[in-house]
Amino acid sequence: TMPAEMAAQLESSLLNCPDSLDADTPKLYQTPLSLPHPTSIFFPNET
Amino acid sequence: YGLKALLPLIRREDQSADYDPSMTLGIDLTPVLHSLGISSDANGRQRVLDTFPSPWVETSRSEVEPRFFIPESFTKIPNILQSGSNNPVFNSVQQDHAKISLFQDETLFYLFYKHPGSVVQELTYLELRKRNWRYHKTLKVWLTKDPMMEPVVAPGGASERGSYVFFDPQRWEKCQRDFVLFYNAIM
Amino acid sequence: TSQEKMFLVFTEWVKLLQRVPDDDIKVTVFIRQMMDKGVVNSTENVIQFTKAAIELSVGSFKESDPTSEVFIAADAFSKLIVKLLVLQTFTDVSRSEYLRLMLSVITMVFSEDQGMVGNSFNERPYFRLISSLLCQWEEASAHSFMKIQDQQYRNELVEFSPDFYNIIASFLHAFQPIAYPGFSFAWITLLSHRMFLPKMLRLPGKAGWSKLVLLFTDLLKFMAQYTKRSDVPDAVSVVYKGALRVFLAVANDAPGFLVENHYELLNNLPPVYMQLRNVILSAIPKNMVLPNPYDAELRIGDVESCQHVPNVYYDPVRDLKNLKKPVDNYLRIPSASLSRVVSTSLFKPGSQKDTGIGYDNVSVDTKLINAIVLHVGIEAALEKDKTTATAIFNTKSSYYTLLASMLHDGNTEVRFHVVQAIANQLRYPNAHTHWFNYVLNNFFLSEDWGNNTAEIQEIIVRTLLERVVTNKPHCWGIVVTFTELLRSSECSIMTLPFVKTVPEIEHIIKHL
Repeated sequence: TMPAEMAAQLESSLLNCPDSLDADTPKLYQTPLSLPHPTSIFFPNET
Repeated sequence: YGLKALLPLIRREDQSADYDPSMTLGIDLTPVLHSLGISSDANGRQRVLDTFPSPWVETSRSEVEPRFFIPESFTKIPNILQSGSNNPVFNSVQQDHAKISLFQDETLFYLFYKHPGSVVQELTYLELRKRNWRYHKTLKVWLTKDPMMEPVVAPGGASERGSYVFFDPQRWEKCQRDFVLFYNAIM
Repeated sequence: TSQEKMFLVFTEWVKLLQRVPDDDIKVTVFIRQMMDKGVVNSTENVIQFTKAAIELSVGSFKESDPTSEVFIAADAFSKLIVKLLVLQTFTDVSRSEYLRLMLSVITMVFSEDQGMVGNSFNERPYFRLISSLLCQWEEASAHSFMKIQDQQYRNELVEFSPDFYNIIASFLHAFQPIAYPGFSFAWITLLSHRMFLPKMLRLPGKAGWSKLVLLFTDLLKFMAQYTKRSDVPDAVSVVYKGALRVFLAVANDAPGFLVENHYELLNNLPPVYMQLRNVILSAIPKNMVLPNPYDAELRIGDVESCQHVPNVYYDPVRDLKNLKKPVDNYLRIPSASLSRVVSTSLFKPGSQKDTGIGYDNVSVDTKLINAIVLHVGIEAALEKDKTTATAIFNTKSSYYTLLASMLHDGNTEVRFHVVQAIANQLRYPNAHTHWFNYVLNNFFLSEDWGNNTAEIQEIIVRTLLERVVTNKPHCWGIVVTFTELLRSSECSIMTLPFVKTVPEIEHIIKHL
């Protein structure tokens, strides 16, 4: 039987499970053109 | 070790007693394979691990950037965008703002849809308007008047009926449509 | 303090990377200055600097507003590791030792953090560090380090790259879920990472396979440890679902890996995971087309690919231990005393908990049984190539009689695990599938079992049936063998007592 503490650690790991955004390629340097900018709310906000 | 051992698996009613059927007898894998992008016909075999977002569907919330390589020929293009013999760059608002007007419509549409919420989306919006394109707020597409035909303004002046050219971002092409255009729907 | 100096240097590095592209000359100058000013010029300083960098990376994650860029420091740190590996010349220590040193420091900080009282531990910054390290290394090494001008240098780095992945793999082995349950989900995500798993599968000369089998075994051992019959903790069933998808992706992209490593993977797969077992054993070499296993005209001996001996990546003879001699001697010159040595060595001291379908304990050494059965199959296939088919497709051959004696002299449990081990070899059309199909058919029809006949037949039917009633995929060899038994004119399964006494089973077999 899994010890209670281990089950708790496993649970917290499940809660913090990395998703595909965490696994995406790092982008440290943002060129000024791709810096965030307040565009219209009507514009598409997903690529 | 005999056949009777299989009964708890096979009998549906008392499943809870012994085994979790989804892990013993398993499940129909069709939806799982589909979620992986694996087509059932073997010869259509596309590799999936190179773009594997995450082991679970629930955490595969977005596509992940796969391994890619930018060939020299994509970066070493002299004499375009006023770059002279150097490589073209397009990464600063001050210097490169003017270059926007050198781009074709499709390039502007690409930049607009590819970089949401960024400076470049704003710049392409302004440039497309200059070219008499208008952005439709609810359809979320760009359109412009069909030069061959003058639209008819509706009485009351809130809208017009005419023939317009739309840019369809799904099919990535311009298409002509007859359409009733409400002036408050575009920007 | 020197630690604060290290913090300062790393902070400057993070700021720099946000202001200039990483191939900007200023980045290289920064690394140069770090080397010239002695920030990383001794093991002691590398340890101090690495410790500072990982602590700041994890600290900034914990303190950042979750909606902001919480991984900037971790990404900058992974970029720094890659730059230090690529830009430095390594004389007194090797690149591998250098990378191991940095990863060891990270492991220590990770262990302290994970072991901290309570569950404040968060796996995500450590996940992101390794994930970004893999991405940055991929970018640096693209097209054989195209960005490096110096040819000799490029060769050095190209040669180091497989080591890079195997070193990451060894640290993943250290971070495995049984050791660090709080890192389990990050661990599975790293194992299947798009910049890791495909690379390890495709390193030249299968250089990544040993470590990869080790990692998959770690995963299966963890699942086996905590998969009881009914109350499987939710988190473990989520682990299972993730593992199933990863195995399906591997079966799709690199079936050869499962084809050649089925022996080791099955040694560690909990027997209750029958569909996962089918997925692993149903893998077939790329571009192989399977003849229809239900075809009544099919003669397994006529299938061309049954002449080919499948490659087994890890030779089971290594698991025979001190039985290697008796087994090989028996295969050369059979004798009752040798077969007795084998049959009496199959038991484990005391019984072990192991959740199976219909049993909770195991008192035989299933790994040893798997090794003997597959070893005999490998030797038989080699013998056929050396001499003739009749030398092994013959119930008097030592290959056949050794397995028969294990059944004859064994108890019910031994018989069950021997038949399971044989069924694990009934895969796609190959020389092993062909021979074990012959063995199982003859076991089923043999009269040599005396009053154990019914028991052995029932074990054979159960073993085949459980793999056929499980959801697809089904192994070609299992279907062919079971279809032959169902059609057998010499013995109609429907009339066997152990089938007639269980209506549900009788109904299923009639349907089949």
